[in-house]
Amino acid sequence: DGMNVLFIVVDDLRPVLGCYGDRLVRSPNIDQLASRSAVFSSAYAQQAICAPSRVSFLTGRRPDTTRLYDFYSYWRVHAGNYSTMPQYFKENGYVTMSVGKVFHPGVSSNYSDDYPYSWSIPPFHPSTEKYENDKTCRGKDGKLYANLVCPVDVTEMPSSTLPDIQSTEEAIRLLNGMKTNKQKFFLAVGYHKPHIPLRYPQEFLKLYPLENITLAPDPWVPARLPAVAYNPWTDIRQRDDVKALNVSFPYGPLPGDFQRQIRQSYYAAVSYLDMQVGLLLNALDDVGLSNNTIVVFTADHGWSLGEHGEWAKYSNFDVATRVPLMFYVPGMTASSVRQGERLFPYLDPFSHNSGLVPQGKSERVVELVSLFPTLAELAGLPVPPLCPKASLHVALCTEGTSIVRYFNASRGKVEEEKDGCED
Amino acid sequence: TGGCVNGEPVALSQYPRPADTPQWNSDKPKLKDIRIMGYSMRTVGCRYTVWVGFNPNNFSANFEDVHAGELYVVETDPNQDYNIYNNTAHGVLFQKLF
Repeated sequence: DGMNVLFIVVDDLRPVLGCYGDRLVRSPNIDQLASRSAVFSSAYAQQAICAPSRVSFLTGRRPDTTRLYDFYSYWRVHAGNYSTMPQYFKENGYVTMSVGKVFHPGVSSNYSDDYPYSWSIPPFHPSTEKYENDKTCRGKDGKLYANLVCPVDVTEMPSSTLPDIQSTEEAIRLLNGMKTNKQKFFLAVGYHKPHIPLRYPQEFLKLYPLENITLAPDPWVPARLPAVAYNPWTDIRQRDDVKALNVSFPYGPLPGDFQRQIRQSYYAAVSYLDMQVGLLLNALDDVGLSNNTIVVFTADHGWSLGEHGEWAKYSNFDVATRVPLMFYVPGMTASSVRQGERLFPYLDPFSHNSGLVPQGKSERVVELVSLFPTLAELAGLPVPPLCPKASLHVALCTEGTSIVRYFNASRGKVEEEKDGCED
Repeated sequence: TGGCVNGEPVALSQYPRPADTPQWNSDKPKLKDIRIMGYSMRTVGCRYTVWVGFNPNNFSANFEDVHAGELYVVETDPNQDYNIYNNTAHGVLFQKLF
């Protein structure tokens, strides 16, 4: 009871992580978190697109109940006045704070990230977020473009920084503030990368020499894929470097070497993200809060890296809907450490290839819509009731069930439920 | 069917489309332009998807109006490249199940 919550949600991150078995990626900090966590290897989003997925898992309702399939409605007005997970923690005595991209900005969160309902203080957005789609990528001709593949010299960027760097700084500042404040907190940190544009500090390219990058194992449109199921990746086609390739609509394909460049930059952006997560978790140790803070790490959906001839999300394929999902729960998934001992020392992706294995890994199929009841149970709050079939008029209920029962406290392992032993 | 159905926990996902064939707004159709909804049911063993008619005015899906289907068995097709939905035995079974 009374544990804090650090909720880390990453934009468009598929499980290309060491702790999920990916051999190419450098993600030592997330792997270190996994080594102290319950890790779910079959976790799925309810819709592979930002706003609908985020509103779904933050309200604990499915898209057919939030009635948000695009970006242009606010559930409290358009569907029902559903309580959100942060709102529930706020109503139960927590200071709730949002840094970066947690709700999708704009109409779907009432242009306010659902503040003040969900958050105790105004949500923080990095000042450099507004340049995200500007022409900041230097082409071979030295000119600036709005590219898909965009390794940058950070010192040349507006304010000489990037949004996720600013988000980490702000989250650390808030953690330092909570060190003295005895109130429980729910801090949500939303990272933008590896969402497009794949804009990251260019030094991360060194981790992924192009000769080591292959095409997807199945880079063709499957013969018997129904046309309606295919996602024509229109968003990346609008980027200057993709536009210049003059690729035919809807099936392309992109030239092989450019496909490898996209995959190379996605991996580089993941290692850049891993660095940010490492700095954030290192700060949790610094302020002495690692022993009483639950850490959740997940993403809003995945991303196709050329599989089935597709890129981006916008489909029902596993590569677009499957997400990393892990819970670090002090005393449950990892034993507490002595004062001063570190649980999450920062690991430099350039010198560390973790090789750490998850504390407990479950193959069980779970859903992001279960996050709300799961976190309520882990924090010792009353678990919201399961929704009735028609729940538009019900403010507090969830359409997912808690998955805590798959964590096994005694051995800190995630144990498969014995068939028939539901408790 | 390859560990598909026997009491496994299920994850449900969905995706909207404006038309049966790809067009410029297929990735991100506005609510008013949604005509089809793809509902996916996945277990550890498989993924089954039906693309059915959808009415954006009353948010209703019509499971009698099936535009297309997908069925992938993870054991034999982990990358989901070989859609076996049209093998009628599966198709009928899953439509009933869904």
